[in-house]
Amino acid sequence: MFEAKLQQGVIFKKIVDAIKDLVKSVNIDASTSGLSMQAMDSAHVALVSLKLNENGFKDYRCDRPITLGLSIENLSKILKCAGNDDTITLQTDEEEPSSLKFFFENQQASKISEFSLNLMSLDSESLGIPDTDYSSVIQMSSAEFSRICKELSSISETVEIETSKESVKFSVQGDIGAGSITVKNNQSDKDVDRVDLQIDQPVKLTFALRYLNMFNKAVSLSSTVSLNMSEENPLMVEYKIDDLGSLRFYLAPKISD
Amino acid sequence: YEIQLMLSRYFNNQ
Repeated sequence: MFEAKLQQGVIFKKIVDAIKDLVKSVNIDASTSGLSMQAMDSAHVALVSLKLNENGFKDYRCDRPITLGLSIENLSKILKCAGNDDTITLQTDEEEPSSLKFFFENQQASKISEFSLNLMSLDSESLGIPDTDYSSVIQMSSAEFSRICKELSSISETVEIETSKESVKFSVQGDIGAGSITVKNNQSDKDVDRVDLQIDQPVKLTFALRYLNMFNKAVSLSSTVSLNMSEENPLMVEYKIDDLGSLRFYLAPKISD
Repeated sequence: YEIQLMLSRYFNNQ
């Protein structure tokens, strides 16, 4: 028996919206400790990693580990039928399920929707991600980071992110010209202005803005985002989801030929 | 000219 009930079903809707342009199908692994998922984009350049702890669910039961192979597009179609204020329950009784049941219930418990999504058998291409002490960690407003990436992507396909003890600089160079946006360490009380820099070693790395813009679809999951970088390593972009867990994106850097 | 690296360069297949 597997059953997971989310009080705020809208969070699940937002997660699926955030990853649906990046990955087409995923294996969700359910265990006693919660749900986890790892998937790469078709070019194997970016990776999405989701972890949802059992404690964050209103009800959670998983008698034995199961793998749920899902088409994100089809999952998205079913989740469109859930209201933003609905609870969402995932359920299956089978040991090797061929489908996953969904229940959506509104706050008044006056409307209950039930769907079943056919599951797929997917080859897992799981990557082992080593625990990394990143040499530059930036925590800032997710909306602000999203705005910077969107603005710069009209000038260039790539952005160079350079950290120092005091600031982080986003630089672009394109056919029309060049530019940069520098964001300084700022211990404001307001989330939208706050920028926390933890710089053990400065880094300078270049990334494709197309992918960063896709990651930023997760902006509604968290008011802050953390950018974790080490020289010659993939960038890790993390959106923490309250008590529930986290959505992480990894992106391999670009290098000069 | 910039080359896009792949993640498998950094992470191991499991």
